[in-house]
Amino acid sequence: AERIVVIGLGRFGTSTARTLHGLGYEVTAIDIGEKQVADASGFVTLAAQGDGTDEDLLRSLHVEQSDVGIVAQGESLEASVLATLVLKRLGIPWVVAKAASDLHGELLRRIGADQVVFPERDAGTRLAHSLAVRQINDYIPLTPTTGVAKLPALPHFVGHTLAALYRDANLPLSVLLIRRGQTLISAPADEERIQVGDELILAGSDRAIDAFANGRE
Amino acid sequence: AERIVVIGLGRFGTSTARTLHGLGYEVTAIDIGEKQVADASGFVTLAAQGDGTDEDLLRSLHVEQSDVGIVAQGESLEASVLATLVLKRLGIPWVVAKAASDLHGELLRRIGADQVVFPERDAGTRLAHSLAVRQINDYIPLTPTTGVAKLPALPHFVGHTLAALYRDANLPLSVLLIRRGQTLISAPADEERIQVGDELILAGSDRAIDAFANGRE
Ligand SMILES: Nc1ncnc2c1ncn2[C@@H]1O[C@H](COP(=O)(O)OP(=O)(O)OP(=O)(O)O)[C@@H](O)[C@H]1O
Ligand SMILES: Nc1ncnc2c1ncn2[C@@H]1O[C@H](COP(=O)(O)OP(=O)(O)OP(=O)(O)O)[C@@H](O)[C@H]1O
Repeated sequence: AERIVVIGLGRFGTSTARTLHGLGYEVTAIDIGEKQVADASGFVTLAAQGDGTDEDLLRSLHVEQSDVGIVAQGESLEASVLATLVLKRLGIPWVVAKAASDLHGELLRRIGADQVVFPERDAGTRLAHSLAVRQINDYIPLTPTTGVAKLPALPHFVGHTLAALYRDANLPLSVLLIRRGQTLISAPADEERIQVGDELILAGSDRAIDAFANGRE
Repeated sequence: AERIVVIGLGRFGTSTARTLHGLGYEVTAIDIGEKQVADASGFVTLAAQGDGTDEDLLRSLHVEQSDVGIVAQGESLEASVLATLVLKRLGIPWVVAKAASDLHGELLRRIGADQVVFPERDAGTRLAHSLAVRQINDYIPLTPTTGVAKLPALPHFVGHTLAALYRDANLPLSVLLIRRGQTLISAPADEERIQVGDELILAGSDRAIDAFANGRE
């Protein structure tokens, strides 16, 4: 299995380590705090207490054999930047680092981070878009004004065909897929009737998705 | 315009307030720190310094006229829970609160939060899935093993038709949409040829998306 090292077990690092372990990866996790290490030992291959910027410690844990490194600390810029640098010096082919600001992200890229993530910033954008359409459960931006949204089958959808919903809405929008239980119906026909419990994946402008979901013209 | 109050201007609160302001909402932001309030005055309608759990302060800012309230503090459970309670007592119809753990989330729901978000946990899940397929830019989970992924047009896709890519991949997977510049091509025909700069929205099992993106059987 691919080997992944996660440095920093805050909310983000813990979630990443736990999900990777569930997907079958071999995960080594390092944190400076005793409690975080003790909690993690239940869902990673190896949990070690120590400083992620300490190259000797990382070598002693054979971290240089990892396929991916994840630097998941946010509060201290110094720890984040030094840990990223050390992982690249150890020769890890793909290093992901979490950034707290654009400037922090730029710094990480310049010292060799292969991917920079902004968990809180992205969550804020997603929430703001989903407030525009209260029913949206999830959203992938495509352009500044269009996106792909996941919507539950709302009461005024159930029992209607897609053709009827499109006619009512009269908007540039399309239902790309319907999830019905564990079945995925992609490119559904216009005659498909929406059932209770369906989930719809739509694409279109934010305004069109908003009007479609709220049953407005 | 709909009125929204945001309490707490950390990374998440700032991103939410900034995006909402950009979408045309009237945003009031409150933070206990002077610097956060000064920084926010450039991208919100009103920025005020003070304690989000102080009901008199919120009334003096006419917060009870808001359509949505967002509690964006994470470190202190007490501040998060009390601010959520105060917003519901003021009669705000939709209150979103950020939670740092499942238990915190449950507590918020029981005292009346209409929506609970877990920015760091969700970002960890998304990152873990995207590491399975390095090229995934974004991901919406559909079932525990399937999802919708956004992928750039990879070098081995460009110039090929979807039919050829499906034949090579031989997997249960479908391309729901292609974004080409500002144009969205939904339910693309099999003869559609992928161009440089396209972005693909795919649906299928994680394993199928992984094999498709990495050009493996
Ligand atoms: N030098 C270091 N080496 C290893 N672990 C560290 C180091 N510095 C901090 N940590 C750990 O990293 C974790 C997350 O760090 P921090 O609090 O800086 O980030 P955060 O952005 O608040 O995290 P999150 O939002 O994911 O909860 C903490 O558990 C902390 O103990
Ligand atoms: N009682 C309060 N009233 C108003 N603002 C507050 C209060 N307590 C904390 N804040 C502010 O909320 C912001 C975010 O708080 P906190 O650090 O608790 O959360 P966080 O989860 O680390 O944030 P993020 O991950 O979004 O950066 C900070 O700017 C802080 O000044």
